[in-house]
Amino acid sequence: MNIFRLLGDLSHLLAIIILLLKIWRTRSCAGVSGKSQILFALVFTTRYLDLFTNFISMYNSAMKLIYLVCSYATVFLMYFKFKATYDSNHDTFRMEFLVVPVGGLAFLVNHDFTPLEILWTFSIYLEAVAILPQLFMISKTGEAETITSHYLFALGSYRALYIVNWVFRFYTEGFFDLIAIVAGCVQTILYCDFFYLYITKVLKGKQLTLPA
Amino acid sequence: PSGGETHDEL
Repeated sequence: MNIFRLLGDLSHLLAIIILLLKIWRTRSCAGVSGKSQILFALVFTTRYLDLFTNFISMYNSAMKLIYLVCSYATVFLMYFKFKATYDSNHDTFRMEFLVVPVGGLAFLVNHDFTPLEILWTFSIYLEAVAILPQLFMISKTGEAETITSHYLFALGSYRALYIVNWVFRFYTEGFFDLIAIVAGCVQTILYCDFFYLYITKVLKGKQLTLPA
Repeated sequence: PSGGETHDEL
């Protein structure tokens, strides 16, 4: 464990908590893409299947459980409890356009052709593009609530910090996982224009609006 | 080693 990975995990946890609290306290999921949340729940499910078979540490197991519980709780709130506030008219990205190619790629490019490893690879590739429905929704509505932009900033920062962690681990342990690194770079690049808008607008107290 | 068999990252 290194500080970059720890900060990355905390940033990820912060993002998940921000979103869950936003939906719970405002009793509304306006502006949030339910499809992205379903994809994130799928990412955690396919990545943490080894939760009970491969014990790494208390921290690792606890975080996996928290991510799983929070992601399913978010999906539940969006599609059941606060379904009336779910903006399905703007959340129209076709998830199958992501899941099918990612599933195929996971079969072709992986470290080990075993079910668990292919599912892990699938989760890594899927996580890289899982935010697209959310970014697409914001581009359609042309704006995002400030709390949603904080959520996205924390979520984007988590994988950016992981990239620093991978550089650190390469130089200190000689460890590198090319699949995670390439997918992590793609994932972080997808946030770039959002990062620009966040830093130039939200941090100056303005509403996050996309140029029409 | 690239991509260890056990993935120790979240």
